[in-house]
Amino acid sequence: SLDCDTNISLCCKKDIYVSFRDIGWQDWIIAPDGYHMNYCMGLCREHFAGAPGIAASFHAAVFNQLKANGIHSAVSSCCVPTQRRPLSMLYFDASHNIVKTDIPDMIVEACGCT
Amino acid sequence: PGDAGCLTCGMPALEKGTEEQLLIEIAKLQILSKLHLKERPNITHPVPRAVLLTALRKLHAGRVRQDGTLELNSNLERQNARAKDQGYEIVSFADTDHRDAAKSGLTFQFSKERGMNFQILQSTLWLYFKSSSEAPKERVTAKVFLAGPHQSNRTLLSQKQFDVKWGSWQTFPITRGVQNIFDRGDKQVKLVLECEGCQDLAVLGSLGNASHQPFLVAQVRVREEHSIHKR
Repeated sequence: SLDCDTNISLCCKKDIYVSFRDIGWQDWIIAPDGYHMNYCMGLCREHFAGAPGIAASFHAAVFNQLKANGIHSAVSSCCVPTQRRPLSMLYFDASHNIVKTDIPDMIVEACGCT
Repeated sequence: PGDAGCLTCGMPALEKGTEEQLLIEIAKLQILSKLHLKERPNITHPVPRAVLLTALRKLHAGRVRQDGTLELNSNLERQNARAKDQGYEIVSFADTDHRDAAKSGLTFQFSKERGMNFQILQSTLWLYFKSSSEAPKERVTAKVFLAGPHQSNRTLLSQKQFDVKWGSWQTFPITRGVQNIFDRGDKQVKLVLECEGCQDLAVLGSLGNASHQPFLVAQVRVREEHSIHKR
């Protein structure tokens, strides 16, 4: 998985941090201080296709068959999240109670081509 | 660009400031949506810092930093949590009514989105008992009732006998009572505490010290009204 910088046009992970203080939400969100709102962007060349972890899968085998038979023109490869992690939050709800929860799949950790 | 038909491959190029503003708005919407909130809660009277810190220290011993923020779970714990259904832990502070030294009313407020159905996995009431006399320790019996519409129409939820020496926190499991409240669709949990032998005790610490304000902890899980499981 690549991290985006100015020289990369291929599929990569763009790191964005939203500080709760900067957006005026620190009064109701106790923790964490902000949200890593990473996202995936960039080009997926045909030969990059194949997300990590599916190399030996049924899907990869089908995809290889499609490429071998020249049917790839109908298949577009996308730059998508391949690994995510949850976001643990501690906040005040409308009744001023403290709520702790883990929101699954909120933070993108790696990107790859489908 | 260059991947026609690939909807996930990025956005049209925007000016830097506009792009940043758009991303912040998306982040806000995403967080509110995941927390099942229509809008950000309006905190009109924030919980005093001392109260908050006490509750968090009791719940997460060793995990509260000096600045009051909570050390979040380890990667392993995060993965375990991910494997389970999405759950919440709610801490609610009591509005207290203690006109009688040996009998006190406690009211807890809960907000609930319409249509959401909570399952209470565990619920515990935390109370602070402090001795004001010189006696080395005092034996007391505390009973927690779920208040009914009439004085006589109340349900015993928890009973405990213990010694009070100086001051100590005591916990009372009240899971079943809180579940009944949620099942009825009520937004308030009204409890009555009766304490035998509490004549010389300052029960419900909030009388003098805000950091001893009673609180209720509930571990809840959102139950889908119409869930379909596929195997």
